[in-house]
Amino acid sequence: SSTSDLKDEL
Amino acid sequence: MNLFRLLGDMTHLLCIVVLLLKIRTRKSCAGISLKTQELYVIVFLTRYLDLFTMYNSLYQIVMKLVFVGTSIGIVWYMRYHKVVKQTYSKNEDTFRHYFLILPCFVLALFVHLDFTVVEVLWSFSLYLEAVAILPQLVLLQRSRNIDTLTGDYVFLLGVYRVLYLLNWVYRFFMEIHQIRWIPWVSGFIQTALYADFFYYYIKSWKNREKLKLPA
Repeated sequence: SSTSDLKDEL
Repeated sequence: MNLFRLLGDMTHLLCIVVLLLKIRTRKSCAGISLKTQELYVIVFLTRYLDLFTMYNSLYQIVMKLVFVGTSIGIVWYMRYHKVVKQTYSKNEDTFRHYFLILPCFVLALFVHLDFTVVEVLWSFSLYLEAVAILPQLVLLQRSRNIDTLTGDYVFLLGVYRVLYLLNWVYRFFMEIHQIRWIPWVSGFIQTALYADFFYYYIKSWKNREKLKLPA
């Protein structure tokens, strides 16, 4: 998921 | 979102405020590397492609737009503003961007999660962000006079990266429990590049002297 790839970070 | 991450993002915003303050009130960009600022524009544009493709929280949308907008604004000031552009330390800002852009792009072609445009550019943006500060550090080393705002700006950029590292340690134990090589390794390298600067910044602060980096 996007969260686990740290895609929710800036 | 954990406290480290929030503080990291807020510190990053503060960096931009400090830099814009210098540019807008002092009408000066002396000691600021245009090369580094242009690299940040590329970093943000390539990383935030997902603004258009996937759901983002309002926080993310606003922050991403702020980072893209302000980075373009800063480059505009340094290149085109009648007064500001004359203060640009052009002769000392000689680092060639493409020495950084090209290797990062090649690396992203080989090291990524998926071979898709978005994923390759995402990896590229992380690799490029890791080294984007180099032209700025080289410029500081060449500057005789580093003014307070410039020193504070670079220091805060480093603090923001340290906070992101702490955020990853927190997330690893509390949420993810998995290794994330691409952001972690590039983030670690990015933070390590500030170590030398931190040393001299803190030393000058403790001795109440003007910041000066050894050539």
